[in-house]
Amino acid sequence: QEYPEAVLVNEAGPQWLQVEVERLSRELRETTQEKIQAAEYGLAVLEEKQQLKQRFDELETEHEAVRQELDQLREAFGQAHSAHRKVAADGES
Amino acid sequence: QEYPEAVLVNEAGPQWLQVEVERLSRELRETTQEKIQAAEYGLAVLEEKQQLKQRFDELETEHEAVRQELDQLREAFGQAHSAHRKVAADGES
Amino acid sequence: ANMKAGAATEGVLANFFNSLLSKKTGSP
Repeated sequence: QEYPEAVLVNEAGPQWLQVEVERLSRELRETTQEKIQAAEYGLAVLEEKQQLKQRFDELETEHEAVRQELDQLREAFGQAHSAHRKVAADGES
Repeated sequence: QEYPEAVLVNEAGPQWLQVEVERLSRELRETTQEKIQAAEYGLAVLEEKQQLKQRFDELETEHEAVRQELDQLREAFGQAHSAHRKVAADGES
Repeated sequence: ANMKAGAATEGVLANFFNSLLSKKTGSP
């Protein structure tokens, strides 16, 4: 009398087990599906990140080249400017 | 006699069900753990990708600025060069 | 070095995700 639910489970043993097997199987199918979705999503984001990294590296290389060209042109401009001033001074003198 | 394994399962019904419940419970725990792991990794990669995207946008902005400066300097250099040639020609004449 | 480490980590991650996709579970 003290534990009516225990008696209930005991008598319905195989029945209860059968229901439990079906419940666990259903949960396992759902969880497996969610796991597959998480893995597919992870792979997709990984792929996108790798593509973005490649674009970043290309841009970084291009950026470095442009910066060097700018530095060289600045140098050439400076030299041309002082040469020009020298020519003008010579011209005057 | 035709289906000895069926007889086996039948007699061992509750026993077999109990074993199946334990197996399914174990697989469910394992699959749940894998799902959580995949989700955590996926979020981590997503975070890294978003940080990389921010660096990419910053580099792109900087790159655009340097390219514009280079174009302006090229233009100024061209003008200074032709002015210089005109001055030299005037000087000679 | 950290670029190489990054690529290695991504490789390990890709293997982990692929292992989850190839692993058959839930079958009775």
